[in-house]
Amino acid sequence: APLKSVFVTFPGEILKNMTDQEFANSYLERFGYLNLEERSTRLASKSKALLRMQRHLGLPETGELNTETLSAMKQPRCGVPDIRN
Amino acid sequence: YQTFTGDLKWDHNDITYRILNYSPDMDPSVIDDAFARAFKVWSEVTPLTFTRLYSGTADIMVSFGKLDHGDPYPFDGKDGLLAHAYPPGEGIQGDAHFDDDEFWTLGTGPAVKTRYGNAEGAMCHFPFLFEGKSYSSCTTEGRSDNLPWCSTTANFDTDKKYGFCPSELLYTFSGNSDGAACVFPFVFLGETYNKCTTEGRSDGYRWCATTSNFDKDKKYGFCPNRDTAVIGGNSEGEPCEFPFTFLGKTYDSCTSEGRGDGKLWCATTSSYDRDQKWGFCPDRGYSLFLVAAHEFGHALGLDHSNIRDALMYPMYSYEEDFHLHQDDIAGIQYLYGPKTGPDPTPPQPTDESPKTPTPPPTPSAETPKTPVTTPDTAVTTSRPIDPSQDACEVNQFDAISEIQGELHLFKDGQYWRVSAQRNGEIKGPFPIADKWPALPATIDTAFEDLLTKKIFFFSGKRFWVYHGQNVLGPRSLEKLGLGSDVDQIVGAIQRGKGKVLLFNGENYWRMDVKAQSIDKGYPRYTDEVFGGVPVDSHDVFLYKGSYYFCRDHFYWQMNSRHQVSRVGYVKYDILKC
Repeated sequence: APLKSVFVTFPGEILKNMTDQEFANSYLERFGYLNLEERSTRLASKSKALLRMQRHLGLPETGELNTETLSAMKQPRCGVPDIRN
Repeated sequence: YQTFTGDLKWDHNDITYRILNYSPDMDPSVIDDAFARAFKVWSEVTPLTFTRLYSGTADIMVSFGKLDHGDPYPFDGKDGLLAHAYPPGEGIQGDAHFDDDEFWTLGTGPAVKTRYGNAEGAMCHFPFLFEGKSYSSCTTEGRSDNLPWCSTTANFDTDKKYGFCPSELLYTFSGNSDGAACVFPFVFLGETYNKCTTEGRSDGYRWCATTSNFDKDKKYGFCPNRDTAVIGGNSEGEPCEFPFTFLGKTYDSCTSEGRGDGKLWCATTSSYDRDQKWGFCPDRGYSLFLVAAHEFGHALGLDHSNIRDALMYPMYSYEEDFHLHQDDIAGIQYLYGPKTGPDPTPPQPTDESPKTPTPPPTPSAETPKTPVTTPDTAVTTSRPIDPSQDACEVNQFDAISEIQGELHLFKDGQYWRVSAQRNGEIKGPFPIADKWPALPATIDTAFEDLLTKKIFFFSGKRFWVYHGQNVLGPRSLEKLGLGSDVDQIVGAIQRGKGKVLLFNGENYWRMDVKAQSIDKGYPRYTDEVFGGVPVDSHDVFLYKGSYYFCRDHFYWQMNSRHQVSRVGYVKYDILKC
């Protein structure tokens, strides 16, 4: 019978223990989709930022953090921001 | 496509780049080639040219680094962020950084260039057959010296073509040992090491001593990664150890067990549970060529595109037969225009070649012989400026010297003056014969004696001395005490009152101006005192307290402590073209 997977923290690895929401927020902020002024009105602005990101990267524009958007965020990429604040 | 705010771009088309360090993942020559091809992507569709510098400051400084690597944007370990670059400008602007926690390849797995053997440095061919067995990585099988090797064709048994794979037993890179192999064991801070180590470094790069005692000899180099080495983790550079145990279970190959991201890893000792030493297994890696071509796009002024197939799209994807997307072409040509003129051809004799008098240009020589057209526009253009009249069109001057407070630039019987006071305004050209009628058209060197205000001119094996309108000469260089083998003086630097240094290639002499003779103890070697400047400089002069050594259209500026303080363009930095 297959064993149940056990996840371990590997020494020396940069800890990336973030939830998908936290990861998405940091992505949107890092690459310029969520700008500083919008941080105070988080919910509405996050949807706007997701829309902006989806449009910019040619993804279906839903304004929601769906699987396709999350997967795009996890793709290897260039570190230069997409949108400049 | 997008450009950066304000359409940031270089104000010149002859861009320079410098590779500051190398990744251990590929042979330095493969990395050099990947960067050169990445620049070529852009030079093929624009008038831009890219020249590699080996010292000093280049427009685009290229480097590898990990995590915090000296700028405000740290990398993030394997995968995720691959690289970043800055838009054109001074300082860090224009520079490109590559995350060395990535596995850099040509996009399809380890790119292993061989050395020695009989394959003339060809790449390994994986898989290959050796004694009927298939190998997908370099092997030490069949050898007693433990050197990894590979076949460079699919079948060693039939073709017998092979070379040696990267190994610290074969060579190191960078450091100060000219690529010498590691010496094991070696001593570092009193400890003995039997393999490459990251001890003593904060950047995680593996190094070794190239003599048995680093503490004594200080000779070292960086260790190349073997193709079987793990990436990242806490055992960078070590090979997987099979079988290994993990949570009590034995593994004979890389596994993704224990991870939520599906990445394959292995232990580098026989027991992960005991030693906790691990790393990611080599995968296809990221194409350094493709990532570099993208980053250089930023360094030239392109921002991210939202066209998924464009090179400037922010996400990485591997493309086997790379072609620059029309969106990228449109973007870069918006900034720099399309490529004009023919492809480079072997150099032809031009006005740059011999330093001999040339006849004045004739009307037919000034007129472009064939109209310059571009495929896109088919518009005929002509050069509005006569190159023989514009100092900004001169690539290499015969001589440059500060005379009577103004920089004088000599070329083919003419000279220009640049005022240091009046914002660098260029005046001229003026015929040399009008002011110094005794001189020939080609001047190799000129300098003004700070004490007597006499002006010395050198051309070939002769020199002249002007004092106001009075002239002495021509006299032979031998009269100064220079050997008959000295065919010209290419530069002069005033050294205090009454002394001047005269340069010719590897040698320089000190001349006593009053006695008009060379001091004893000369010639001396230029690079012993003026380290870091080209020994084949064709112009050497003193200007605003700094020494300038020129080669082609570049200059190396050196301060009075003999440190190179800047490398730049004569045209843009000195003439302000």
